[in-house]
Amino acid sequence: EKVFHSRDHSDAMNDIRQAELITDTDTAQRFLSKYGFIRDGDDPQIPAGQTEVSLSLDLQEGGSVSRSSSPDLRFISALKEFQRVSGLPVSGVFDDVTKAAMNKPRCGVPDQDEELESAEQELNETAESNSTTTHN
Amino acid sequence: HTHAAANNTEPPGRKQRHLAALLRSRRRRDASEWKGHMAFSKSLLKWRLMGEGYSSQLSIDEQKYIFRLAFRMWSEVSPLQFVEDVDSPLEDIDIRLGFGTGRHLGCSQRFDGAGREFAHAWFLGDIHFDDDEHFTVPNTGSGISLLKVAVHEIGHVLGLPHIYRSGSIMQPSYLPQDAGFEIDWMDRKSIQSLYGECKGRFSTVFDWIRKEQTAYGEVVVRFNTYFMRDGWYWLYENRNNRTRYGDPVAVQVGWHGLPSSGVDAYVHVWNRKTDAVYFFKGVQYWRYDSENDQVFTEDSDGRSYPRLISEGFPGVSGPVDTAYYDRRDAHIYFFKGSQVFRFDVRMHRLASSSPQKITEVFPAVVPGNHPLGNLDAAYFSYSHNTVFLLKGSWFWRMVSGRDRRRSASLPPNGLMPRREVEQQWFDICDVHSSSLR
Repeated sequence: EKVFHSRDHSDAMNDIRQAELITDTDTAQRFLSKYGFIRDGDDPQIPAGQTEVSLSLDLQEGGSVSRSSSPDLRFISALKEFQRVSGLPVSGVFDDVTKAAMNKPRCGVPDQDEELESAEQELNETAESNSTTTHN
Repeated sequence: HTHAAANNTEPPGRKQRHLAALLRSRRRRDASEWKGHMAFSKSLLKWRLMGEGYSSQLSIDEQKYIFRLAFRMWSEVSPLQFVEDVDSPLEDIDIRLGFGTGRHLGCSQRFDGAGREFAHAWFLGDIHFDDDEHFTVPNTGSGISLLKVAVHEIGHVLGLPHIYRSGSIMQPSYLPQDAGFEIDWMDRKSIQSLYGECKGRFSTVFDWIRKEQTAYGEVVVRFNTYFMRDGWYWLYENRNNRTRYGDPVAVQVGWHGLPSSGVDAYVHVWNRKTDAVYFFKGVQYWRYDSENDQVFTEDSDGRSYPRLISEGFPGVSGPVDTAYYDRRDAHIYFFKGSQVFRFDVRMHRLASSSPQKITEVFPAVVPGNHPLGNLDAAYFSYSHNTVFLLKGSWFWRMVSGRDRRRSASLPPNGLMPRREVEQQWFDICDVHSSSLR
């Protein structure tokens, strides 16, 4: 049970842990990965031969992102996808509006899902050949 | 496990081949294009609030009340019905709900504490709520509406994905609940694209007339459309293309004195001399007191209701399939099997030509496209200013005066080709009897 001492349990409310907020590109990347905008095994790597600084310089124009961030193209496309579906300006920049949107209370079900057509077809074929398969 | 299964050196069994297939074929689906999948192949689903998953902030009654309401809201717009089941073995329960914090209920996805993620759902029917969140019951202060979150997560379990449309209950981010959120037209069509539209025959359909006096003493006449099916009824809001939120309701609740199993027919005899509403059931009928919203206990001669139809309407014997009053000729049309009986209310007797075949009195405009008989309802609609004959999931609209002015060749009282009831009157859905108020 939640620890409390007072008769009306009012002190039980104060030991609630707070969720980690999205504050920078690292936490933003984890958010995008968790909710399917960046697929598993899709984690943005800094391309070989590209230094972090030069990469962020290329992307500096027009963006208000601090020099320390090190987005790469996959991270940017995932960020843009999130911005698009959230109805935000699609800038590809991890800006305050995007940060606020990421910190909103939300459902834990991923936004992106993998399409399983070919697998589903195979399952269907199998289902037909095995009439005892139950569907849940 | 997934990777391990795929790299298994032994000849893969059927399960391994599937997992391998799953890996090879994964392609990210654009979030906004996916319409979801039909998660259940049956229409009656059992749910349970897990004993080990009670909220530490809301009473058990509050939690169950909200979940019952959340399931009812989906049932009101889809062919699905839900019933709480606290007895069956767990494996028979289709949807399991529970609260937890951090690592919870054997779930693979931790909760993150107050803020951000408040709940999640798994396609095999598990819904978890983060007990660190401050969930609230309807209409009580700030916090996250448990009802809204529950409706969202149940949508996932039924197979709906996130939907990025303002107004959709399936938006991923939580929007503080406006006064009374409801499942809107588009979300209804989304769930119906998975489980189909609500169909079914009706016992009767009618427009009920009410007279109101304005502040200036004028009498204003209003009507409401009602659909009745056995012991339940819906008020249908024509301007909104939907039933009243919260319907259906038990007939006994709204129509005092009528039989709890519902009625066969409704007739409103309304002319210069008479304004009388009648309900028919089996061999009996009642007159209804619209002013005081209850059946009359006796008629003007002191005879108590219900009365025999054959006494009140000589020449007509119950049970009737349905009936309606036609103000043009001041006759009640009683339908029974393939026949129709025309009763003259002024002379208080059956028309000499009665009974006649329905096909004779109401000919088909398109040969062969006719209900023939055994009607469910004959409904004069003030919205459409014509009569509809309903049978099963179909209806036939009677040729109206306006139709005949446009095309004089149309036969009087002719029946236009049939159309589906749910294409004219939308989302009239049953709910499980356990969730009737």
